[in-house]
Amino acid sequence: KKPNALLHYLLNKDDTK
Amino acid sequence: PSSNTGFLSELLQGEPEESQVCSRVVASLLREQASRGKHDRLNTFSIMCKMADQTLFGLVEWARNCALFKELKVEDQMVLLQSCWSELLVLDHLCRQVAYGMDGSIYLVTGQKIDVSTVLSQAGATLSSLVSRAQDLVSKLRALHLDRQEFVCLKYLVLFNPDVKSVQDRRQVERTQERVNRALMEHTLHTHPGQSDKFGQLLLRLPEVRSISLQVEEYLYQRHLLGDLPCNSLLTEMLHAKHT
Repeated sequence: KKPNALLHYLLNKDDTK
Repeated sequence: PSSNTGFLSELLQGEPEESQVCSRVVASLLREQASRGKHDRLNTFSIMCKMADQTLFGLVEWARNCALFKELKVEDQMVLLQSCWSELLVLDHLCRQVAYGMDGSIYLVTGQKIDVSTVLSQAGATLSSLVSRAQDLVSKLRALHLDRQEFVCLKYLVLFNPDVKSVQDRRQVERTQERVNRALMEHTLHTHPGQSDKFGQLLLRLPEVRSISLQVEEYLYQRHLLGDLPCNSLLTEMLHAKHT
């Protein structure tokens, strides 16, 4: 697991979906 | 002043309502407890960690929705948050005490209150010292009559820190820091003309927030090494990021 996977996901997630 | 008022109201618009934050954390804790059998309930420390974790999720969401933060690349957003996440948590806690807490008790994000004496009687030396230091800082912020606009400015000053290593768009972070600094100074002069150097006094609290947050991180990391922290949480990821 990348060390910053969750933070990266939270900052990149697409709200429209 | 009008442009300053406009700027500050924009910053305030990004602030979540305390009731929203509270209900989100309570719902998460109830879901967590409901998913556990009678014999593996979370202990007090784990519940506190879950609260901190949920609060941290909320702070990341807050940052992500800030217009000025959106101007930065995700790599810079990550570096800034990894540097200041524990300061944001501490500042969030401190300001909750100023806004809703009473002397001698701690107001939790869930709306519950705990007597400081109860915490100090049960906590170990490190946690007791952290709680006492935080309470001292709460008293100072109360004495300064910290208001919501000032709280938001301090949050921005913590987040937009141009001294963080490996920030690519340092100039953009500096611009935001300078703009917020100016807004905070104008706001304190405008709302508290009699209180000399309130602006300077507020800024002097930030190194104290930083110092407490570093101690919180160290304490949490030690507890993590003992296996006391719930795994797979944003909290543990952020702790790891600092120690890898």
